Amino acid sequence: TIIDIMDAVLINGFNGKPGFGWTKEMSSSVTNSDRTVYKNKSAHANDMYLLVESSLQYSEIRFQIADTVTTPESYQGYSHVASLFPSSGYKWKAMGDERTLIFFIYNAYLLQTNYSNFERYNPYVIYIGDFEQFNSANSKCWGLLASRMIPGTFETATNAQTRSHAFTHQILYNKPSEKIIRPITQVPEEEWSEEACYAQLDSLFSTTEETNTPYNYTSSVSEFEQRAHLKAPWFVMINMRHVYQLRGVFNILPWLNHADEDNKANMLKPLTIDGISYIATKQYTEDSKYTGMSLYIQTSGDW
Amino acid sequence: MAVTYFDSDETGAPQFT
Repeated sequence: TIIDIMDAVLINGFNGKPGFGWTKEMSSSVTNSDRTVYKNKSAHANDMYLLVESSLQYSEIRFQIADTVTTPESYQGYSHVASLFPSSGYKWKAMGDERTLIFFIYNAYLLQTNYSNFERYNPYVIYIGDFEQFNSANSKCWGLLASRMIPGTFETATNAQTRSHAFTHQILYNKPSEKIIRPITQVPEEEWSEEACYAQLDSLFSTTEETNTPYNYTSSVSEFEQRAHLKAPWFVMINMRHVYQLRGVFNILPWLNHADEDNKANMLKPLTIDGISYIATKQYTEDSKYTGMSLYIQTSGDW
Repeated sequence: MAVTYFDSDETGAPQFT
């Protein structure tokens, strides 16, 4: 279950590697509930609580972050809920440290299918934990970024995720025109509420126009490794004024094609650039074989 | 901080069942 996976990744480790160094705070005592509360070791003043459960009622798994947790059923200062439906046989990847977790869930078919079917098998990507901050001192500078999130608590949020994309799908990376998501718990200087925020994700040359321009692309991972020369970080901007950098997430240029020479996915293939390993995924853009990818998650070295 | 990478294909990895 997702709890076994989170226990292994965040706490216990396996295959000779220790867990990330988070703590397991409590588990639900409610019958048929596996809801579990974890806590990271934030570099900011406050640590972040993460609630995870597999819901029998809705056949989904759900993630939510909170400022404080009294019991697994009672928590205060929370983000929107991320939920999804992984079938049995789905695979996963996790990378991170004591501050931040990036978690992939994907159908193994993704790596074999032709590009015209990628959209059906896009990996689900979730970012949970610390951001870096610059000229500010937000004591709760962390967040939950997922491809679709819904307001409320685990008790009240019942409209689950059916699509799978990188977390940029709903964290609008170009022009947010409405408040649709609450990826953080506390907006600095505001009263906490369940209400959504304006949330925008951005990186150098990351716009749809740029990444859809079939210029200077390569389809070959090995050629991309040789040509890549610019690693640009990703930022999340909240309500047009609070800007934080995502840890371990980059846009690497010139672009790598969404599809390789055989029209198979380049997503999730391991890459090595200047001795550092990455895996790539793509934003929510048109499903064209000419779509450049702009999300690379660092899987070795220091974040 | 050094990043740790886990994969469901590794020995001992829990799976979605």
